[in-house]
Amino acid sequence: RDEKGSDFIQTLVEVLRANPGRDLLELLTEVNRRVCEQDVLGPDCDEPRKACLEICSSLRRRLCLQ
Amino acid sequence: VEPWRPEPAPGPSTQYDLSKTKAALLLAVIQGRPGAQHDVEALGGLCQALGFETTVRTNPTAQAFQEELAQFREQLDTCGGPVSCALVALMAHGGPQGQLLGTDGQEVQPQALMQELSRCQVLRGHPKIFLLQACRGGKRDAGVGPTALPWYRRWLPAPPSVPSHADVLQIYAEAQDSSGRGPPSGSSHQADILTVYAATEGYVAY
Repeated sequence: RDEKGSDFIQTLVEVLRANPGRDLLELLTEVNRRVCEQDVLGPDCDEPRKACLEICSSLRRRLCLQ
Repeated sequence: VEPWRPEPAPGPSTQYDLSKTKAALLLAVIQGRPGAQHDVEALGGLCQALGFETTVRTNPTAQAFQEELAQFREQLDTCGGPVSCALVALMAHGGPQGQLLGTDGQEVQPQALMQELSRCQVLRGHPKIFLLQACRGGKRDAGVGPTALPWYRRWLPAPPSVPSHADVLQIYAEAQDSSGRGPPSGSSHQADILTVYAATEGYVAY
């Protein structure tokens, strides 16, 4: 988070800016794929770690933000 | 059993109508979270680009988290106009049980904050999006695959799976639900909610 923000928020913004008209759940799946691919070396980690989003939806329809 | 058929092309009935007001609330603890300002700027810019009326509050205390959510709900309920969608981003350090920590070090449960919007009258039937950038515990994921762990550590047995506090609560809630009450009328308070956590339960968010 120190240099450019958190993996989740920065990847989310990147993916949504590129595809604002697509279904949000599909985009979040892509965000999660990208976040899971990254190796993270946190401030108190001695070896790379992984992160994974948790997406909980009770949406009843497609949700496209634009 | 009917054979599976491809879904019809998205239409008015299969997609939320977002033509009315969209509102976003970003609550972020920046103090003691280096780089967090980048998230606030990036997310705020995105929300505005997507047409959300965006409110940003930084460095809330635990109580201010609750108050800001309550105020946000009140504003939506009293604005008089239709609202299509609400987005709430909660960014802070997280406690071991998934609590959010305000700038005063006090804890607030994200579920309590999310329930606030479930009570919002104008958002009934409309999507409510929650983004949570916070740790949900102290566990760290070493990953899987050939480069994740040395071979000798891959064969260590996994710790036994014990029901979590959430599991116990769920079983209790299900027992309550099946205790003879009739079906509820109207739509569910729990419908139309999308929650995205930066980490799975119990794990660190980076």
